[in-house]
Amino acid sequence: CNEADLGPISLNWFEELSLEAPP
Amino acid sequence: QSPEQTEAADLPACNSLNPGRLQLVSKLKNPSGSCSVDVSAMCWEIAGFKEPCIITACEYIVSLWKPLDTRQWEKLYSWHFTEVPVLQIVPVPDVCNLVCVALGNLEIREIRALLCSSDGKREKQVLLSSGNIKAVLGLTERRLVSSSGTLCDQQVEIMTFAEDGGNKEKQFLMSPEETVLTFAEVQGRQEALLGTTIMNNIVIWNLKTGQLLKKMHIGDSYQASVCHKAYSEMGLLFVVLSHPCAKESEPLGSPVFQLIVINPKTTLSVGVMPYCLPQGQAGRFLEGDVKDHFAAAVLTSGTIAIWDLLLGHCTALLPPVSDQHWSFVKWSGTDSHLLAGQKDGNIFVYRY
Repeated sequence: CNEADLGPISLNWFEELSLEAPP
Repeated sequence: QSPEQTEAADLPACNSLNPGRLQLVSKLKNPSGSCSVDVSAMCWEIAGFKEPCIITACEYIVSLWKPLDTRQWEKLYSWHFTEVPVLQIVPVPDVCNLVCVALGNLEIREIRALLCSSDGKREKQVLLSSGNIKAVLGLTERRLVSSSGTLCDQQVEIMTFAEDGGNKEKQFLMSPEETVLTFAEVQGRQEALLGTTIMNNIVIWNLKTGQLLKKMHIGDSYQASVCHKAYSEMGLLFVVLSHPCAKESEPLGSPVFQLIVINPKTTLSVGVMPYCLPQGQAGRFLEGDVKDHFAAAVLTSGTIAIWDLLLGHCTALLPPVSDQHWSFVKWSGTDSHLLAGQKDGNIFVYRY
């Protein structure tokens, strides 16, 4: 698996998605 | 209460294709005569000691068995149901002396908690929820998640038990507005919960806030995939799915399980590893369980197959025993045992 297949990877995905998602 | 005991196992490890891997430890024969539907293993405190017990479910009776020695089991409690039959056992991790069951005919109509009185002498059952329940799963930290209703009136609810099984707290998660079919916890991200939906999406929730974080389409190759296990590693989600609707006629054999990787930030996913049957074996996924890096499935052929998810191949096959097809299989949560059940009530305990 690499970024070409999956796009940019973030180790903090959970925190970032929690900030972006509606409360 | 007259003790009911099981017979000691006297069968060899049968003609498994990898006989060294599965050793028959003991056998439970449920004498109730009704159809056997599920099995589970959990610790239960008996006279101050936590014992590794087995729970068996027949259509109208759920029983708790305590070990007498390594080969025999004694029935300790039985919970009886009169109107709605049992569909599945729902173990709740981290709760002592409590197990949940889902009852219904084709779909779940009720979830009940099964426990015993404080003096340990009487069985008790408590109705936790009722209605059109689609999916239920026991979570770590004494929680139970369930989805009920459909589309706009769907409710996704988390119930938290006190340590003694009492005092329930409730919290709601945001509905994905499509029917949730299964749930899975995420190893490495305790505050995350995954769900699979009827539209072939995987959804992620934040269990602390109840937010729906993402809806990710996993392709239409396999309908109604079931999510068994998820791991969060290096910013990616690794998800083990089973494919009950896969066709058996694919040239390389259809995958029974599949490991896919999803980037939750972009929702892009790729297949990492298909777990197929060895050549010459046929069958689709009927029922199964994943624990750590081992997956076990009952196939439509009546055989049980086991995969090592890290090695990537099938490591053991357990054909029907005594001409009886297997109907369900579970990994024991208390040790490295495999619990294999037949419809007639026989439960075989194997060491793997």
